[in-house]
Amino acid sequence: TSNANLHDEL
Amino acid sequence: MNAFRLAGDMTHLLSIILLLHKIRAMKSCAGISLRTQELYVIVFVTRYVDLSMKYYSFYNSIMKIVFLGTSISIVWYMRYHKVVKQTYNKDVDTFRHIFLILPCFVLALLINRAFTVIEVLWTFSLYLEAVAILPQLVLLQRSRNIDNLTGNYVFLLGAYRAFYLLNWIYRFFIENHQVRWIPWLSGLLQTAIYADFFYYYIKSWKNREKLKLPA
Repeated sequence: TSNANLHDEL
Repeated sequence: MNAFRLAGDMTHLLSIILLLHKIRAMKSCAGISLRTQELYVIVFVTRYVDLSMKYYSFYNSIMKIVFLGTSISIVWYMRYHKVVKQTYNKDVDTFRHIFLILPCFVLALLINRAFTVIEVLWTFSLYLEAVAILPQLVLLQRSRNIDNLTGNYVFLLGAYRAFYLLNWIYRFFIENHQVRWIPWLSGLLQTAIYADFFYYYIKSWKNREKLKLPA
C-alpha cells in the first residue's frame, strides 16, 4: 500500500 | 479523481466561500464559532505539511493553497478585523478545543499507519477534523435564531465528507481495493456527528421554518 495514493486527497 | 471526490471538494470549497462571503459582506461573524475555525486551520496546516514537498496534481496543490488561505483569513477576520471582531461573542463560544486537540494528537501517536512526522500529523488532522465542528454545533444549540447563511455553511460542511465516503467506496471497489481504516472511520464519525443537524436542517427546509436546534 504505497503512501502516494493515500495522501492524494484533500 | 472521481465525481464523488470532486463533488466533495466543490461542496467543501463552497461552504468556505459562503462563510467568507457572509463575514465580508455582512461584516459580521455572529453565530460562527472561532474555536471551530481555529481547529480547521490546524487541520489544514497539519494535513498539508507535504504541500511543498509532494506534488500530486495542479488541482491538488491549488486547492490546498485555497483551503489554507481561506481558513486562515476567516480566523484573521474574526480575531483582528476591527469591525468583524466586535460581532464575535466569546461568551457563548466557550468550547475548550484543547479537549479535542490533545486526545486527537495522543490517538494519532498511538494509532497510525507509520510513526513518521508526516504520517502522524496527517492522522492527527483526520481525527481532529472529525470532531472540529463540535464547538460550532454547541454554539448553534445556544443560538436562538440561526441565520440562513450559517445554517447553509454547516450543512455544506457536513455534506462534503459524506461525498468523500462515497468517493472511498468508489475507490475501494473500482480502483485499488485498498483498505484505509483511518480516513474511513474518521470520515464516518465526522458525518455521523452531523446527523442530528442534518435532520433539523432538512426538517426546517421542508416546513419552510427557521432552523432551530434543541438545546
